[in-house]
Amino acid sequence: MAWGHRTTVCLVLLGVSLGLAIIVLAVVLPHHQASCRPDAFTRAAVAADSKICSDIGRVILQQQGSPVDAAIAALICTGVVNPQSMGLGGGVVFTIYNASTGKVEVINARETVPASHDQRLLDQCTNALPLCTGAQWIGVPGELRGYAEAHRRYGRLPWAQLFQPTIALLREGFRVPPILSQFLNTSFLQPCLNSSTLRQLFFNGTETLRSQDPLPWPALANTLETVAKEGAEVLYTGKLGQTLVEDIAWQGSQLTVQDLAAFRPKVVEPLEMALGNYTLYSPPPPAGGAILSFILNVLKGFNFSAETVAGPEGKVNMYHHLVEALKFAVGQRWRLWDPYSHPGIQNISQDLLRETLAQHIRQQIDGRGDHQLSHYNLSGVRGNSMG
Amino acid sequence: TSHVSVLGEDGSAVAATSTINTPFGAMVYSPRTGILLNNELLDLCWRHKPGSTVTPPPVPGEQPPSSMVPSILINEVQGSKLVIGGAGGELIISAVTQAIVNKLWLGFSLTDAIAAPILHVNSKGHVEYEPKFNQEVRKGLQDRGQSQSQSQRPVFLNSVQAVFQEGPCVYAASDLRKAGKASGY
Repeated sequence: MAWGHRTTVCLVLLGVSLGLAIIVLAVVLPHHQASCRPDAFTRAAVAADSKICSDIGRVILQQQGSPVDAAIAALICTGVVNPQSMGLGGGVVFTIYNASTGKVEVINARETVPASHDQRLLDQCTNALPLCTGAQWIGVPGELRGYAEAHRRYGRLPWAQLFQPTIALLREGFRVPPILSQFLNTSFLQPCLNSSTLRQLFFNGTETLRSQDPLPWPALANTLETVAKEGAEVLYTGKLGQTLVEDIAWQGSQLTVQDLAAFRPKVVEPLEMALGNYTLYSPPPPAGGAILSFILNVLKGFNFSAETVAGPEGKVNMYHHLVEALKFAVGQRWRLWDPYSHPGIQNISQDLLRETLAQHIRQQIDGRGDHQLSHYNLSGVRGNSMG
Repeated sequence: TSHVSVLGEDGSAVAATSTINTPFGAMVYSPRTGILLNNELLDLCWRHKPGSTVTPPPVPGEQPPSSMVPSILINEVQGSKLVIGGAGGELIISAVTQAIVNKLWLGFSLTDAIAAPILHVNSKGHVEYEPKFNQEVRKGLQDRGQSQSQSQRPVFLNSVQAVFQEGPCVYAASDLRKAGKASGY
């Protein structure tokens, strides 16, 4: 009898617990999902500057690739879809957050000055603007060794797999994307393109290619296949590098195979700065993280919010403070010199992150926007169009 | 320049910015490899100390200064994260700053934070406005003495890509200025 009673009590308690659990789940789960807007993803995402390359990155993630794998695959793709912007002949900077360790690392594979270069190069700055075309301006490309270092540290999928989607894109009848077409048909770019060796790639007779025209690019497809198979080293110490150097030598380049072999990406700590409840991690010089941090550090002291900018005067006030902070920032850009090549300015960028400097700058910002350039340390700044 | 932001399922994240500098770089093409070469040494032109007119000669192995800012912002307490960066030469820092302010402080959606027209301050201290920038604000800034650039920038090539994680929700946005579109699951 006692055993039967206990069983009944247990069953009732179990039933009540299950009922409660169902009620709690019924209340919490829809609320949980309702808190995401309809355009939200639930697991992972890639934002590249074209849909096709974002999709390629997303597929890599779905194949259990790491975020670094996805970023590399998306960048390889972007070099084809937006070749006016980037490619294997350029440089790259990665900022990487590893969730399992909580660590952030920067891999800097920005181009470097070759060992042999035009000694009077910088005398040509003014005349070369705005486009500065010509082989004398070529830096040692770091892109592929940057990918290789990032993949060595954080890659999960085989290296070759990251290249396959873009190789397929090129082999399956690639056509000129609309944005590339806009650049190709821009009046101030066209004369330069027409007189350069890019003519053979982007012109059909005397006309630049138009959107959706076929863009056969077998040389790049072959290169990507070679790099996929043999690794990045084939460009830095192998046959591909030799071919590249020979190809551009007759266009005036002094780049050598030794320059390629000597290139090394740098793995460095990020700049780290508290920004309200957030911590901002950004790349140190020669990248621009110190300037971004400086501007946000100054602005955070003004406590802008949706409420403070609700009215027209509030909006003007916020943008006025932003403009003032940007002016002070332009006056600080000289601090982005490469600290490895100019040891004298090694820690100067760290000064930009200090709260005391932010406070000092905030005190110099008032309601006026017509201060002299010297107020912002802008006198003598001659141009800042660095990319 | 081009930027890609990635957030993985485990919360790991990558912000990567890559460039060949100005459009089509040096406009030097290697026909046998299919590679376009950069013109990054141009960025050495702006490298001089305040008040000095001397531009020091390039040093072999030196990396030219850059506006690239692939960045990650993490809020451990709320479990949120913003992975962000941009393209557009000297516009990069202005564009990324405004996207961060719009998103984290003014409460814009990520898409709207990136799409909002920007302003930029050039090396002469003049303000340049992206077309469609709010005219009322522009007038207000002029009233406060902000001088605008006499020569209007022909094109604004700024383009920001970002992923924002807020608890279980992941938002991703690519800049429509470059016809970008993000992807996720």
